[in-house]
Amino acid sequence: GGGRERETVAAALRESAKRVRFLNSSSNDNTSAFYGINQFSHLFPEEFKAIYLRSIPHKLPRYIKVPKGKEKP
Amino acid sequence: LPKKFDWRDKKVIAEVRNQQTCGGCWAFSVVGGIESAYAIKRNNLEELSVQQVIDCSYNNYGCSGGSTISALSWLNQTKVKLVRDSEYTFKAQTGLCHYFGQSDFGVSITGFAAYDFSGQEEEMMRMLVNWGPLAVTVDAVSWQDYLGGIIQYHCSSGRANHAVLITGFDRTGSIPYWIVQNSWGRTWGIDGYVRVKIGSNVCGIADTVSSVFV
Repeated sequence: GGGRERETVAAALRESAKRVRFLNSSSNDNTSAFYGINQFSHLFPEEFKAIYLRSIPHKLPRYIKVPKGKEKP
Repeated sequence: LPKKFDWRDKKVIAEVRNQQTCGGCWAFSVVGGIESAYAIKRNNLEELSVQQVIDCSYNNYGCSGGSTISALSWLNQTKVKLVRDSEYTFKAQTGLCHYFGQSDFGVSITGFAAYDFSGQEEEMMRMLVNWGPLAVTVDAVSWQDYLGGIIQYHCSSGRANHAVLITGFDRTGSIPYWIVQNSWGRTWGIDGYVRVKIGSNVCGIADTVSSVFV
């Protein structure tokens, strides 16, 4: 891309690196999630959300456990 | 309940897909659940068309977004037969709905169950084992930077914005976790999968849970 596009990507990458440092600060053992640069790092969070996070929420009834032996087919 | 369970071990989970820049996660998660339900019942894993759901589920918005529950309601009401992925391939953009003759191969659903399992993840594990993989919604904002490990922090509930498929769980280690298939390709996360801690509704994973019957 052009110079301006490169600048935007660089800014998004800088923001990603900052975010990754914060997210990794809670990882205190080897099982915790770890974060880093991946295929989405060139996107600002708003761009990422606008492209990939498009699920519309839906409120559902709470699951009520049926006592054993009273299940319906 | 077993300590560890994964439907992948039974060869009823299709390969990780890539939604590319299409906001059709809701369709990927629902179709993944149908493929598995069909494979569990018929012992035959078929890749079904996500594009068909994206194009034809009129109560959703194609690649601009949608809801797993609306898609399941549409599939249940219309009894539409999902054709093979190879017949109706993924284009990463919303298109016109294609119709197929009754004689063509297809999988229709007979029903579905959808509940809020928050605070009842033990029951949710039981449902996964009894019913098959679970289509769920999550808050995936922090997943942008995920590389691996078990997500325990920085992932709150109540702001669902992404749909995925739970294929199993593992409670053998110190942190029990859900095994979750995503639709961002195999290069993301752990070969396209993510691990989410079980027990405190991390990422809102237990808020909108559905399972489909074929």
